[in-house]
Amino acid sequence: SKVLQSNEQAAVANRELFGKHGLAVINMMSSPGSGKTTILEQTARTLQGEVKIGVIEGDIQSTLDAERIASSGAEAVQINTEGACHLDASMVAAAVQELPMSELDLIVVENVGNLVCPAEFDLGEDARVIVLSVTEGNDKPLKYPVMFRQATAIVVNKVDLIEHTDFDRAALEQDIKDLNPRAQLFWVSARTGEGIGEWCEWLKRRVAIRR
Amino acid sequence: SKVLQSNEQAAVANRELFGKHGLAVINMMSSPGSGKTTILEQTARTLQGEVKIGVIEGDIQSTLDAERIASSGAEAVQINTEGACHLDASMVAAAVQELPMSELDLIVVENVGNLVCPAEFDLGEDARVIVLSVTEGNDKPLKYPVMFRQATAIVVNKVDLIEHTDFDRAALEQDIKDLNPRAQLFWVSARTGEGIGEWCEWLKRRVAIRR
Ligand SMILES: Nc1nc2c(ncn2[C@@H]2O[C@H](COP(=O)(O)OP(=O)(O)OP(=O)(O)O)[C@@H](O)[C@H]2O)c(=O)[nH]1
Ligand SMILES: Nc1nc2c(ncn2[C@@H]2O[C@H](COP(=O)(O)OP(=O)(O)OP(=O)(O)O)[C@@H](O)[C@H]2O)c(=O)[nH]1
Ligand SMILES: [Mg+2]
Ligand SMILES: [Mg+2]
Repeated sequence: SKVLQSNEQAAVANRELFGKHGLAVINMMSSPGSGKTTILEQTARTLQGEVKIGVIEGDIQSTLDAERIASSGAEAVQINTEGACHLDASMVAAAVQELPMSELDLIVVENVGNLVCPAEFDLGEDARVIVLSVTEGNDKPLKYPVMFRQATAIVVNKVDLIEHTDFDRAALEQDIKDLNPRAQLFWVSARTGEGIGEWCEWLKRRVAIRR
Repeated sequence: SKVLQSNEQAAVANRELFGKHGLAVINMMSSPGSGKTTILEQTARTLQGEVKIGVIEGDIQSTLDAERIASSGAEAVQINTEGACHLDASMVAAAVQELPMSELDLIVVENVGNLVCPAEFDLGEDARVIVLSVTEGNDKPLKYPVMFRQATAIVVNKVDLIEHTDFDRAALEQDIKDLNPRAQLFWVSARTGEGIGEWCEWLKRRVAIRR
């Protein structure tokens, strides 16, 4: 469609700009409230001094998330779509102008909480990360295959709550293996910090290959 | 827009059809995995013999939810949008033809898990119910005001997990009071059954006013 074509042009331009600056860029997607912002707060604190991080925060309304990120030590820019269910490449192009690109190693775009629309819009990222919280249920990859098929990594969050849920770990691992065998799977709790170290090591490797 | 106009025409036709059959019709929306299907399973069991329920199950892919509903004693029809992030009135018009309308008292449409798109599409319902799970965080009404402003009722689910979250009950009540003071608020756990009785009583009242 015309909308997707013009988005792709903007995404290509973003990708060139990010490449020129040696920036690793991650498009992070999930349902509302899966823990994207909390994971990024933990990530920023863990990688303080090692990896310089900028976050582009996407929400329909409110600046709550950008404020949380800024308090955790990373640079943050908030985008409010005022209605659109996803960020697009032109919004990211505008927002990234407000980040000190030459000083950063990594940009994470926290997309609007939505398991459908964001999958369709290339932002110029070099990796797509989906966060799935154990409280949502392990059937989400089967219900949203397009979203989960295009993930570079899947972070399963809130593992601290797993005994209060009927989340079937083996079923999730099998469904991801069938749908997207090359996706990296991380099991974390942004609350307790469990698994955050391994997730951060993966981010450091993404940064290293982009320098 | 043209899409919304043609949807509204179909919604008006649905509304007339439902009125003719004396059917109460609820459009249930939430993020993926907030507990819509589990709440409906509990509702069907609780109201067995009292209220005859049909469920129109909306998902992008998979028949998991319709199968679960059918096992709980309610009639179920599955719609797979194959991509659209929301149900529309024409999909509901087609699905409802597969339900024994003259025998039913209540139809619940479980919309696609999404806090954005479904708000825009009238399905011909007479009430809109949003499910919010405590694990998502209490900031969702601020971040998705259009969705929460148009709710007839808001069911806050998974209260059994509240001590493992930072969910602020008072903040949620205040934000709903500011945004949508006429919305009915229910606090439930579809897992333990807490609050399901009061929710079912409200449904019985909705059915009674439509007969
Ligand atoms: N128990 C538990 N709660 C968590 C964890 N991670 C996040 N939360 C809680 O989950 C809720 C949502 O977390 P956020 O980080 O705001 O989620 P989000 O994906 O950024 O949400 P949106 O940006 O609104 O889509 C908050 O109440 C967090 O405290 C976790 O690992 N364990
Ligand atoms: N602890 C707890 N878990 C719940 C509760 N209600 C639902 N769940 C769990 O939450 C997960 C999702 O529940 P569903 O009923 O499938 O949620 P849904 O909103 O229908 O999900 P989608 O249709 O995929 O958007 C499942 O693992 C349920 O067992 C509750 O009250 N407490
Ligand atoms: Mg967030
Ligand atoms: Mg469901």
